[in-house]
Amino acid sequence: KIAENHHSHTIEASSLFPSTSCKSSTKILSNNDNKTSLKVVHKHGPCSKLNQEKTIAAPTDTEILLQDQSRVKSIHSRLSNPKTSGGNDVKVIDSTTIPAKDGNVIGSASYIVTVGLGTPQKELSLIFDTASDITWTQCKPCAISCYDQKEQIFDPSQSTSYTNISCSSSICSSLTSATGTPPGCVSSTCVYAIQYGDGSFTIGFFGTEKLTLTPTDAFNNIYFGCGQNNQGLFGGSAGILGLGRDKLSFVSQTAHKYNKIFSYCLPSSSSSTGFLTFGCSDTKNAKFTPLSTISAGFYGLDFTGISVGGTKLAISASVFSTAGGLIDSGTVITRLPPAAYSALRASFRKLMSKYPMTKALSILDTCYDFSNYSTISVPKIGFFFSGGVEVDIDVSGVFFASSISQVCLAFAGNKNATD
Amino acid sequence: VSIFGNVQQKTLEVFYDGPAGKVGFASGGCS
Repeated sequence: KIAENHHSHTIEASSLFPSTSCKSSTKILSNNDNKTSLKVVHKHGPCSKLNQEKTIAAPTDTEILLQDQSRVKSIHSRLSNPKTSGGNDVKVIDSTTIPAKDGNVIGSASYIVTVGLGTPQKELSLIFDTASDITWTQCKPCAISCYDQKEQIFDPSQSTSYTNISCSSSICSSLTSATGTPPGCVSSTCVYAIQYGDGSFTIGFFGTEKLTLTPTDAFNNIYFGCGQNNQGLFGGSAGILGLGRDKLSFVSQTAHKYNKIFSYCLPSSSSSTGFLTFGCSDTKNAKFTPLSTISAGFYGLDFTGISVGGTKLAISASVFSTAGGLIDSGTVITRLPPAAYSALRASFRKLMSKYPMTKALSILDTCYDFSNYSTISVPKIGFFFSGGVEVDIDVSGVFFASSISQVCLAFAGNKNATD
Repeated sequence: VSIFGNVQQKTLEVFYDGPAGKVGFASGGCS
């Protein structure tokens, strides 16, 4: 960033792209009795060990946006079909058939943290996801299928702290609300199944294991999925760390220590690092908005307005309240009601009219060709949430840059006002 | 629904406080 005034950022055009080497955050990750921090990296950037040797191909920009749209569709589906309704029993282990009555979400969720699992502990890189409830990893012997992952696949038979959950256990029954799929039973062992909105899935044994965040913060008997049939778009990660609101989520299971309080910072680019902290952090500079009640499964957020270039847009409050809102660590592109997106787009295009536009990129329809510019001036974008909270988006959150000749406004409209 | 996605969350520290039922944002959270 070269300069900033009240209403715009001036940046070098080259800063829209990550560098080829990793630059760690300058923020010191301090751990104490009340909190524990993990480093957050982008799955496909130079800071990720999943990216070393590039044996697992990163998705293209178009693929990322298509996967993101699948994730959004599955969120809409989950909101209109709450997961408590149950369904047909699941075919397990011997089949890949599981009900697709709703969808959990995965899409292109792309930020990972590394945790330790088992005794002795094995390091595993898991996608952290505030819209997932169950934590799971691929497990040997991969009875049906495992996708390629960078780290060694977890082998419960080599861990002294692994235990299977019995089918008759009440915790087994609670999988229905956490996964949307009733549990199965094989040789008295509880079997979980999760189908994601993009068709990816994991099926396996439900067990408990020791999960280690840091040398001083380890948790015995964390419920998790030990996947024996895993297929889909997990990008070389070992599975998912579920940070949702269900009682089986990692956040709920560690409530005795962290009281369901956590925070994270996602880095400005895939060549830098952020953090995920469990427990109390310094919140003196934070602005808080109430969690809305849109759904028990998501972290609801009430949008009330948008500003562009220092001017609050004329958008009726009912435009946002009609369908409500939520915050998600895994959805890439912010989705807005059609009327709100139209107003944002019109204002942004007007303030960016000196720059040549170019063709759309998938769901992104406001794209620029900055080939002939070394610096660009970008209007600031702010969001208003209930309680009068205004949050200015960082300049790194304005664009989705595919190439210097195709840099797109990183927002999209929902199809319907009621989505 | 509107969804506040992860591109827009970059460099913000996002706080989740379950018991208090609130979500918070602080600028410049990564550095």
